[in-house]
Amino acid sequence: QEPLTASMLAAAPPQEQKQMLGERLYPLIHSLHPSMAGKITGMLLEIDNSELLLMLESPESLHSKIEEAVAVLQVHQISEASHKSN
Amino acid sequence: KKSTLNPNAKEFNPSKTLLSVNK
Repeated sequence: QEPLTASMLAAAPPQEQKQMLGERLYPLIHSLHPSMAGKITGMLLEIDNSELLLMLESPESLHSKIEEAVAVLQVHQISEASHKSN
Repeated sequence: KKSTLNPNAKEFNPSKTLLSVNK
């Protein structure tokens, strides 16, 4: 698969741009967190496209963002669970 | 620092072609 470039993205309509980025991010996220991959990808797609492109080029920054998303999700799930039990 | 990530974000649905290996 050829690398995604800023000019390729710019040529696509905005909604498709997120889909294109998601298609690149999803397999990487799925290899780390299979059960939460769709959710994590959705969270990361709210970040600016330019920043997402940088992450695709830098596995280290992508990984730290993925771990951040996992942490946010876990806190969210715990707070949801405690709301239900109260 | 507080995370800017939103836990209520819409889930991403990958295209079927990507997932076909798992189905």
